[in-house]
Amino acid sequence: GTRIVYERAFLMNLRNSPISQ
Amino acid sequence: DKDEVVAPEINPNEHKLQYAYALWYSRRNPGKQNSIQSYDRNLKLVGRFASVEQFWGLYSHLTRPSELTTHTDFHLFKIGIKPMWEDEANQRGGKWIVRLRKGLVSRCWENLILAMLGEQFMVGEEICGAVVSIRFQEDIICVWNKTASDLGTTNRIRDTLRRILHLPSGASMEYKTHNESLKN
Repeated sequence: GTRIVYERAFLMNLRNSPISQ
Repeated sequence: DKDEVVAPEINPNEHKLQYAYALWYSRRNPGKQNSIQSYDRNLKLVGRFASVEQFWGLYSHLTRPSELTTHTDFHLFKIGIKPMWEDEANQRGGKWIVRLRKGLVSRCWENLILAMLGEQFMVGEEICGAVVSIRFQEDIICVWNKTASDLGTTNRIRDTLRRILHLPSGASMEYKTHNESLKN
């Protein structure tokens, strides 16, 4: 299948999402 | 221990990672002989994650590398690969070693693991994991890969490391096969 690639900025944006706590 | 090899479940609203990972912690007793057995015994599983959200949930509660005491290590490896030379996935492998002057390690470690989780190395299945080691005069970060003899892969890992770590010119990078490390 397709490789799941995430840029640093995208990962950083999810840092404070409620489900990351 | 079953936990070491099983990826945690994720909810549909989470962002799945390409691989699930386990985070390990170890602390070396300075002066004591470090046999394979004692190395294995010193490895403590801190947590596992399979999504971006699970990663942050774990990472946010961790001590930053720069605040760890000397002789401690974090090992972040794909689930199913133990951070040891003896693991099947590591037996023919090696690692890039980056030595950092004090003060850089927390930022470099974060950049490294974000690149690993986000599949920025672009070397297929080759990455096994990453290690950060807190030492007395300097800190060390390493990236382990499966096939030490694959020059295309090791060069690409080196170039990616240079790019994501923003290393100062003159920062030393060295590649070592696990076989060489075993002999020393």
